[in-house]
Amino acid sequence: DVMPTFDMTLFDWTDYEDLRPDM
Amino acid sequence: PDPCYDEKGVPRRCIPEFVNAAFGKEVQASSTCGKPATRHCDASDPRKAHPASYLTDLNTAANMTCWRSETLHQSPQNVTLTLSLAKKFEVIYVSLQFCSPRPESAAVFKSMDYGKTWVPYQYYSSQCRKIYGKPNKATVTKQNEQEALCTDGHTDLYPLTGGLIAFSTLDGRPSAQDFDNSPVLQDWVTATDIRVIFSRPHLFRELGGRDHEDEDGGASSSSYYYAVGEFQVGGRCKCHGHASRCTKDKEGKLVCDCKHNTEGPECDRCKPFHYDRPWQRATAREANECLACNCNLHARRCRFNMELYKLSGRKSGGVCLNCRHNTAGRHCHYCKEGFYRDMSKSITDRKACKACDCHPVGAAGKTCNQTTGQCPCKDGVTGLTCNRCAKGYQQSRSPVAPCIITL
Repeated sequence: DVMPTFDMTLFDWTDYEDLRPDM
Repeated sequence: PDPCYDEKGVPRRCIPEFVNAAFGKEVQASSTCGKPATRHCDASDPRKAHPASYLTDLNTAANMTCWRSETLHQSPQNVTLTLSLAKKFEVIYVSLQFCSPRPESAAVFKSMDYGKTWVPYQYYSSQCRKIYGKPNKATVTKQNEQEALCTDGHTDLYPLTGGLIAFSTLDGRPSAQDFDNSPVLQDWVTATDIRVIFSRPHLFRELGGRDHEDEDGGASSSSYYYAVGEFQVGGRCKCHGHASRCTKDKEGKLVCDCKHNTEGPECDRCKPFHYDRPWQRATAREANECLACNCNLHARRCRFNMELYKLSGRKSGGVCLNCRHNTAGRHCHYCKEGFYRDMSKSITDRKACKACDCHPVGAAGKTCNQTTGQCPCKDGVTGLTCNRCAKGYQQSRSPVAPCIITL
């Protein structure tokens, strides 16, 4: 059972905008 | 078949044929008779002209055409013949056949830089010490193989016509038997131009070169001239063993038809991208052809590195420049940072290197293992690109620590 890939919409990007990839 | 390769295509030394390099070439004479015309020499009358072109034209036994200097008077005057070969040749001999008596003193010079500088090749005189400051018939040793000698040979007054001055560049030079391994002699025989200077005639009390024609209206008995029928320079077009012939290029200049991945007028350098070992002259044993750099089809340029060449046991010194297709290394033989090797493809394949594609949140860096492609993952993250949580972890809301242990 392989775990699903990250759901980027679940991350809270507040304070980490510079890490946020272009989606 | 190409003489530069054997029947199996293996390179081997090749050299242009032995020729009279002077034949058909222009000679500059410092003095030529016929201007103004005299009784026996008239530059405007082909039957009585003796131009310098007669020095290097086709002569037959029945018809020897001769260049002739002006009639000279009293004190000896230098008369110079300068032959431009227009290319580097390896000269084996220089010979002059006279139509007048031979000079009592003469010198042969060569230039290796198309006439900018001159070095003596050989002196001829019955008084070597007095005229040229050289001993008569000195011996050449390994220490002075590039020294011009003086001899009283070839200076006899007789024969009055048809006498020779002949100089062999290698005769008596100790390293001549081992020419391949003697850079000194290889340099010694190299010439772009040959100059002969007639310094003194057999002077006035003798017959030598005396003009009996009274051309100047009752000339003194001390007038003389020089006349030469044949100016020969025997040798080979210099190509360092990498060409079997010389041809004319687009500009009409004589150049070697270079093989063995060499180029230049004398095949004196390696072709671009053939710098895996230093350029060398071919020898009887080894063609020493220039070798292409090994860049696995990922680079078009390379350079030679002597240190790497020595470290490799004098086998390979090429360093590839501007490796493309995301490759790196002196042979473009591995993947550059941020890429990993796709082992299903050959290293020469344009797609041999794949991008790591490390996940911007799950990976701790952008550089993956160059062999496996595995990106460095943050705690609790897994996958080749670190794009999901490991077993026992679940996605958090923090992009800094994207996976937390499942409660």
